[in-house]
Amino acid sequence: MHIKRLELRGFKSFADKTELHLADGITAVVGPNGSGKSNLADAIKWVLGEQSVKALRGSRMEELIFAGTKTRRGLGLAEVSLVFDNESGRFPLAYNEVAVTRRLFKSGESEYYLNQSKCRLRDIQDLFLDTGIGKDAYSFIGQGRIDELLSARPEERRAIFEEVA
Amino acid sequence: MHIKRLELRGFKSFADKTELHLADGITAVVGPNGSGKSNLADAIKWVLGEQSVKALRGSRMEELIFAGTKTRRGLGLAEVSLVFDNESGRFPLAYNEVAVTRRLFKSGESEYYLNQSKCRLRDIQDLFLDTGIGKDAYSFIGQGRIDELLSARPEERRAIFEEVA
Amino acid sequence: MAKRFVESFAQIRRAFLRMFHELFGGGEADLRLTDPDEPLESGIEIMAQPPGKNLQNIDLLSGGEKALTAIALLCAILEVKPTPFCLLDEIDASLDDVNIRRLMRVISRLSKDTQFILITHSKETMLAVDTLYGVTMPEQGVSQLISIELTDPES
Amino acid sequence: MAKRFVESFAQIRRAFLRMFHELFGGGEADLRLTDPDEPLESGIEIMAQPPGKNLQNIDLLSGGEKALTAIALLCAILEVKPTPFCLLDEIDASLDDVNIRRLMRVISRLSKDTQFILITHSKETMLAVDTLYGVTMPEQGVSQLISIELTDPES
Ligand SMILES: Nc1ncnc2c1ncn2[C@@H]1O[C@H](COP(=O)(O)OP(=O)(O)OP(=O)(O)O)[C@@H](O)[C@H]1O
Ligand SMILES: Nc1ncnc2c1ncn2[C@@H]1O[C@H](COP(=O)(O)OP(=O)(O)OP(=O)(O)O)[C@@H](O)[C@H]1O
Ligand SMILES: [Mg+2]
Ligand SMILES: [Mg+2]
Repeated sequence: MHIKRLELRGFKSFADKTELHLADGITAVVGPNGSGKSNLADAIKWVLGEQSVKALRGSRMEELIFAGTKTRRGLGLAEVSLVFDNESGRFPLAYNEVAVTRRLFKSGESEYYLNQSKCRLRDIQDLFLDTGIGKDAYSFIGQGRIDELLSARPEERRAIFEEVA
Repeated sequence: MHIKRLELRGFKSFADKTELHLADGITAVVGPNGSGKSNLADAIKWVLGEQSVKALRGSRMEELIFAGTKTRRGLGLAEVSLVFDNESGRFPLAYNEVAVTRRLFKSGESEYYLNQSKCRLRDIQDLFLDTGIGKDAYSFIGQGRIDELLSARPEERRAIFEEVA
Repeated sequence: MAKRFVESFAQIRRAFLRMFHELFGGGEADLRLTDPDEPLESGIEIMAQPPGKNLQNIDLLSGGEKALTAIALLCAILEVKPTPFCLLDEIDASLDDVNIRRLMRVISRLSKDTQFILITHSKETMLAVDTLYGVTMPEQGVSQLISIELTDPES
Repeated sequence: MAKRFVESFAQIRRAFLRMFHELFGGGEADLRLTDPDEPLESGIEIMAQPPGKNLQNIDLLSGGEKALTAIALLCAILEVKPTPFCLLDEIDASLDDVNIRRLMRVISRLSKDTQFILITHSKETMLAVDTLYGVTMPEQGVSQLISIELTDPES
């Protein structure tokens, strides 16, 4: 089971509809400072259910919606989809592909979709249960945060070991 | 007035007597991870009077003395000298060169020397008064610490501006 | 619960020793429970000794050595319990080229079970991946994604 | 005292605007006193807007943009009140090559009044300095210093 592609529109600096196709193995993302690389990481965390705005480097949820530039107006909606391959039937759904989608409106309301039909965050979390996919500790290492595994005090390091157990 | 050279012996990973000759302009120091580059920065801070072991990445002063390796025994003394050019008579001393030296024994005692004659830390601090040389904020930016100028809260940023005033 | 924790801790510890060896080209490392009688409460101590050096407190390690030790722990956990995908944002920033090459050998091996997305500025890292994407802003402030052909790494 | 602080703050502010422009190749930046009536108590707000982007809170800047903004402030202070020497340990770690070249142009200019020691892993930085030293450990755990001839940057 792997991720086939990431689709985003209106999320942070990705104003236009953008698709990142992922193959097996290792994909590198490169580019100048401030071009939007870490915003892609935020998009994946967000669509998987991240609730803390601070973990997405913002202070209000609306800051996730494309805010406009000197030459373009801001948008009213951010939308991200993560599409998984389901050939192996890993997800209990009768589709070859499973698309998880999250939308955010200026009002701060989030909507979740599973293969285009509306659902709750709870449904998405249940789907990923026991697959190891989630927005937690060891599948995401944010920029400048690799040292945190070492710098935490001994008691704080337990969390990552408990997740594995 | 500029620094002519840095001499160290027994300080952290610099077991043998080592000299770094500095010219005007920009000197770059390169090398593999763990080879001793940041230890050179610690040596300069230390000889200029740094009292906090934590600012030198240690927990006890004795950790500044070469601790030995698998094939070499540890030493009992760390010594660092910073030699300034005094052609311009910037320092009120009748020498062409001014050497500031700090020694540390296993006992934790520090000794200070000015051109080979023993003195107190106070004498060295007086010498540097109004020259801008010192171990403070904007003449040393430690590894990974450039962001601290921005991440401090507005009240904390004052310190660096006050130093300039 | 306690039994499962102790078992998985032992597995991670063994994997950490191997990963540390591979990433540093030698040396010693260890993980210890601060209070082995209370596995569900105990903290975890990390010991790391680069090749040829005496064991010291991990605060004396250099910036790059600390990052590499943390990476050894992360890769040990990924080996014991692979996750379907893993996103690493500039974990190579403080590493020299020799250590980046060792890191990429480990990541390549782990990528049989895990899909990796690596954000990087390092040319060494770019040479060792399967797919390469560039993010640019032809229109200032608006991100665009372009797929880069890997045939010509000099581009 | 208050008068001196306000004067030097104004000088730094003007230098910061210029440095930001030079390092980012455009854009806007500003420094403001949170409480202008009480200059000796007031905090300092930093505003930064890379070229073409809308002004946002500085937490939304990227890792490299934050480092470059902090460097602009540092260089502004060094321009207003040069110190005899300045040691910078891997401040270029999160910067791309274009920004490193701009940084080195600013540092070269400031090096007329200030002696700089730069610790770096970046080849771009090494190409722009006057003297180059290497630190190695031919005997594991023991540091040695070697002077590197700058004639051949590929070495
Ligand atoms: N809601 C938004 N609308 C428009 N632009 C945004 C929004 N949120 C963040 N940005 C922009 O995204 C940019 C940061 O992008 P990001 O952090 O992904 O850069 P990066 O490619 O990771 O760079 P670096 O190499 O420096 O880490 C900032 O310049 C910021 O202005
Ligand atoms: N008292 C000491 N005796 C012997 N070695 C020491 C002592 N204190 C520190 N060290 C060694 O110095 C090394 C760290 O050196 P330093 O931090 O200067 O590396 P660096 O060249 O800056 O590397 P990086 O590029 O990773 O930042 C550590 O491996 C540590 O073991
Ligand atoms: Mg980034
Ligand atoms: Mg270092």
